Amino acid sequence: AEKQREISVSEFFVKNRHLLGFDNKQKALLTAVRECVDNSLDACEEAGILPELRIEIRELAEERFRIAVEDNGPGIVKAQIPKIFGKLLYGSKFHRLKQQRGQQGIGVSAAGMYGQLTTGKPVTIVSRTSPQAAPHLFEVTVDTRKNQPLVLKEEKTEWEKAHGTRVEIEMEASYKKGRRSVDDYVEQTALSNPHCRVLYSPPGQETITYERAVHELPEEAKEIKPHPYGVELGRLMRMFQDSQDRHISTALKNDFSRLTPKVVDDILKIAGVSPKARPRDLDTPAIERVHKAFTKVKIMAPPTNCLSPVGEEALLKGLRLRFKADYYDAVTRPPAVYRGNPFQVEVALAHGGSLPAEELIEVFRFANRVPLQYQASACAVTKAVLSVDWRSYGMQMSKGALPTGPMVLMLHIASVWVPFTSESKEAIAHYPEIVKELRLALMEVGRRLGLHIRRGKREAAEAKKR
Amino acid sequence: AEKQREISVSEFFVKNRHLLGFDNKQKALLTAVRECVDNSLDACEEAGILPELRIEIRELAEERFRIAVEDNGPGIVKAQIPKIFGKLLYGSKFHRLKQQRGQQGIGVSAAGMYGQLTTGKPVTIVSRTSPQAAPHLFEVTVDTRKNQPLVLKEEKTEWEKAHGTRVEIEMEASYKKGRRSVDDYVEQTALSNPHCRVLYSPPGQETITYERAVHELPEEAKEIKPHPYGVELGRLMRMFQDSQDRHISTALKNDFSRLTPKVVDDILKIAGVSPKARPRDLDTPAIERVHKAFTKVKIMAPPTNCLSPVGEEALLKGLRLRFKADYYDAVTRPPAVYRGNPFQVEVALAHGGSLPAEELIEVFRFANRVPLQYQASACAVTKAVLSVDWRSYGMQMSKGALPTGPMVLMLHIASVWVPFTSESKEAIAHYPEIVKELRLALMEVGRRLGLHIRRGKREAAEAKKR
Ligand SMILES: Nc1ncnc2c1ncn2[C@@H]1O[C@H](COP(=O)(O)OP(=O)(O)OP(=O)(O)O)[C@@H](O)[C@H]1O
Ligand SMILES: Nc1ncnc2c1ncn2[C@@H]1O[C@H](COP(=O)(O)OP(=O)(O)OP(=O)(O)O)[C@@H](O)[C@H]1O
Ligand SMILES: [Mg+2]
Ligand SMILES: [Mg+2]
Repeated sequence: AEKQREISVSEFFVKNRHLLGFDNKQKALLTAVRECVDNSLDACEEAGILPELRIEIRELAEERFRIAVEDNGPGIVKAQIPKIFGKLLYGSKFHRLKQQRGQQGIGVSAAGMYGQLTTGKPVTIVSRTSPQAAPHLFEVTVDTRKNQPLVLKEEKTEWEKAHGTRVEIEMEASYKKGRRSVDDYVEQTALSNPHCRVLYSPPGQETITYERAVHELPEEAKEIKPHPYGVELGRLMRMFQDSQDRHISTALKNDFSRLTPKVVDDILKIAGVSPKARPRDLDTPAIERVHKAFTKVKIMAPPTNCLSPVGEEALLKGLRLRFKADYYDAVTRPPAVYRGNPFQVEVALAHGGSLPAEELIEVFRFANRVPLQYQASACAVTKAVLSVDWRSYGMQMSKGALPTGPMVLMLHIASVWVPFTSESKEAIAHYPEIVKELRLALMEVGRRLGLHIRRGKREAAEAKKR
Repeated sequence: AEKQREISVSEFFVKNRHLLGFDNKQKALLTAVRECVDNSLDACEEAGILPELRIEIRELAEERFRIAVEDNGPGIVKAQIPKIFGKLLYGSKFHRLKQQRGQQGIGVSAAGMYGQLTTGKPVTIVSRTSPQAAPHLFEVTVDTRKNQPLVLKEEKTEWEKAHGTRVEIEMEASYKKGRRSVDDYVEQTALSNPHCRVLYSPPGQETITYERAVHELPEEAKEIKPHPYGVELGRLMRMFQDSQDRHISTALKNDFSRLTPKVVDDILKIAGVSPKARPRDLDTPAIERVHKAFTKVKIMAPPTNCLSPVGEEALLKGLRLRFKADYYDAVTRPPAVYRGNPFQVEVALAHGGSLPAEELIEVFRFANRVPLQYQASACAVTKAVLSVDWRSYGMQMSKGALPTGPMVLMLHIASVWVPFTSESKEAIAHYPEIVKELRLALMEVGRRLGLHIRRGKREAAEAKKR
């Protein structure tokens, strides 16, 4: 009987801004820029536009910055601007299974909310959907008590761009150079998105231009239905309840990826359910039998076109550009599934050369092409690297630590839904299927590295004899 | 203009059940039991009742369990039962600053939702608020599309208890013994809550009874107002906007902890704001000046009565019961503040004796008296332990790994709001103030350990000479 109350999503996340990646001032700058850049790249790619991004960071006072991210994307219709920027859990990417950088409907509203929390200032948005449409300027804040947008300003404006979006946020932040800096993030982003042109203006410095290295968009990942493997019973029950199909056989074919008519027949036979049964009328025991039958038939792996891996060639090229090693290797695993979600793991490795031999190895992590700069210790990627016995491949490794040696590892997970350890999207959750795939990829390149290291030692030993 | 949609909290957390601690079957069992036990302990302590808990885990089929947690607490009024169990972000603990195990309004609804997701079964609740009131039985599910409860059953029932609550959840889970098992959790919980009597029935085994070791409740932590240190500008603006006080001087005294009339006068003088100004009428520049002035005056540390640390004596006693070492030490730091939230760090250490000398040290973590069993690598506690140079205290330590040696560390953080790395409440977020306090506590016991180890080596060396 105590004061039981509803808690709004925005109230919850103000109190928990560390869950969104805003735990300290240096990270806040990086997270805000990343959320805006991710949105711009997603929007351009979805609209079939070669992205051109402008990223500006101005220092207004000590620890007070104004960031601006501008793109040449499709723009946002004015009716949607308030909710997109002023409401958490609102967006276009959550309800479909498609590999994109964004997925939660939180990112940019969270960045704006952090700006508002630390400076009281609204987010400023300028957007235009076509040369015929007028550009609009908005100033939006989040009413954190109700998770609703408050529009402080809305007006037509002048803008030289034909279409696109510009987002400005004033916030308390800290700008540092070097490792995990926003400079490093912008550079890594430009390198891993060679189809994008980036004009980057760091505080008090000349604009740096990263020109396009390729002039076509990467193959766009297709949206798909969930794969049956790993879908929970309760989710299946929900899908059948919501299904408009008259027959369960049609529902299964339509609602899932890789359920061919033959496989659907087998499933329903094993489950003892008529193909003509109406999905909404099935009782729980019948749905349980269908759910069990999923695991008793052979279902094809998901189609590769729903994922957009970087590819071994591009991974090797990226490694060679950044590191002077004497051995390079890469592997892209075939698609796998966890909880109905297709995913794909890739690993690239560089060894020897001018890499420091007495240091712990460096591990670079990416998810859906976005570099992960924080929470390495929480990440499934790190867990997988630590779980491999690198000594069996000829490297030094103390208990409980990364191996020591002249090596760089780059790991990428592509998925229609990346399971992160928190809403800040900084580290990968430890789903067993994902850790398993990471280990398989690591052991594959590890074995080949082992051969290389052994061969190197043999040759060194023979050279010594002569 | 793509399909922009609102995402319900429950939909979001179904897709992200790993954020709630339900990523795999073994963890799911532990998380569900923990969320129910936490609620029972909080409820009993708040109502001034010496807790008696019954924890039952029945195996219905392979990987299918029915858990039940029953308490002798104050019970829940029937009007509130649907929302408490069928709606996420609904509870009595979020909006007040008081040290309790629960804080988010998510825990038990998440456990029920996971049960429903994996078995389709509702949560069953029996509750009674007094011998005069009739016990009520409910079966509740979460309508995940709308984050609303669905009551499948509601009826008066018979129950021998005078008051209390019984929660039953059927779920897919896995029961393992040993490290991080639910048996281990129940034992640790009984040990760290000596005022609680626990009857524990593991699957297919005899009931284990943990009798009370003490017969009074621990000192209850007082609810407080936020401390000014670390409160963000936007939060201050919100507080003034919502304030019913006619004068800012009254608002400051009432809305914050440790703002005495003298300190309030100083703050307003420095800020150039009249004590009679109405909080709602202050403009942003004025509030910014007040916000800056907070950092220019000396404000007392928070009162100790808003935190309930375990205490050095109880920590040492707990260590001595569990480990046969030859050296024990403990320290409880004074209260500190991060983001307006008082918190307190305690560390206990055991060394030597029969602890294994060639293993990495063991680290036990607690938050608000709840053992944290997972995500050690993500935790600020682990980060703090790794950041201390244990070699300077005479221990072995490889780069990037925990120290090696016959040592156990137990760390506890008590706070009015514990910042966790995700909604599963498994690891502590890395707020700089918290990591700093952890390090200070660790270095304090580390230094004393160093003296002890050096003395031991000296004595061994002298003994050798003779
Ligand atoms: N620059 C942009 N151009 C076009 N559309 C955009 C742009 N930025 C955001 N949007 C739209 O606004 C929606 C909400 O963005 P937001 O960053 O809050 O969430 P998200 O990208 O869907 O998920 P996440 O929380 O993972 O970032 C997006 O789904 C997208 O449809
Ligand atoms: N056994 C119980 N006896 C009395 N009240 C209870 C009991 N269990 C839950 N409640 C009430 O239900 C509310 C919601 O519980 P829930 O576990 O969902 O959230 P919480 O405990 O507030 O926070 P958290 O998500 O951190 O656990 C609690 O705040 C408490 O008021
Ligand atoms: Mg986004
Ligand atoms: Mg709870």
